[in-house]
Amino acid sequence: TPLQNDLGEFFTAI
Amino acid sequence: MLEARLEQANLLKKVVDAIKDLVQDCNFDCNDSGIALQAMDNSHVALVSMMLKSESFSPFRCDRNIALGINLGSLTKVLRCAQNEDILTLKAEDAPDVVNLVFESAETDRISEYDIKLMDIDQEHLGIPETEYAATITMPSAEFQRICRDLSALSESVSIECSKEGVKFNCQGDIGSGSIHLRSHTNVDKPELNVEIDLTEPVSLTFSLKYLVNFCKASGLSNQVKLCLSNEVPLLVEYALSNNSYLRFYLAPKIGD
Repeated sequence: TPLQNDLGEFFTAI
Repeated sequence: MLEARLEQANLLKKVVDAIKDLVQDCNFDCNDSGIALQAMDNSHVALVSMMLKSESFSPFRCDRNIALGINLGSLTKVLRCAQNEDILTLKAEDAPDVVNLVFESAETDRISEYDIKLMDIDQEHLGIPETEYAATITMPSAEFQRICRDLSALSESVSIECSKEGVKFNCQGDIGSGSIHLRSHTNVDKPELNVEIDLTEPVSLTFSLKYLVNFCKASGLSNQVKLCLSNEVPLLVEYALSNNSYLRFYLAPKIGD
């Protein structure tokens, strides 16, 4: 099964 | 203070309905450009981004930046007290404890008024980079909803492949596999049925169907949905509303096998 990425890996907190 | 009058309560009802299963407590950030909301789901996989521009309201007044921390379950309860066609006015003071909602029936003289207690929500705000997507698919929102529902019966994930041949939604599950292939399509009489594929390079990404099915709850807001994809970045699913307002969802891709 493919693993689910976390959105935090793409968008950074501001 | 904030005062924002919507011609039809239906718009806010549909927006809240579309996002309430994904996010629970949210700040509605109000300023002179309109009312915005950004919230990530608990598992940090999906993000909701809503913008209701001031032009979507008439009148709209917001003198200072105000964050209204609202529980969407509470908001849903109150919005159920509004008829779809009621005129809805949102009001709040500059440092509010409550948000006030007034529902007016255009047909009768009924005016109802509700206050919802506000919450202090310390929410992380994410910077979403401007992205030139490799593929943009504009298609009927009902078609996208059907594809997601159909494939979710077979599998947890869908791969979306976009090439010169069109867009292919593929899934593999325990009972078998399924695929739906769409090509660009123009219907002069019913433009809401158009499928437009704008491709700069081929894309193939895998996403969780559970989240996509959830996003599709917004289908009633717009006849068409826009899917924006680039390899190895989150998918953008956009429902455009009148006056440049929008409801957007971002979904992190799945990787590897």
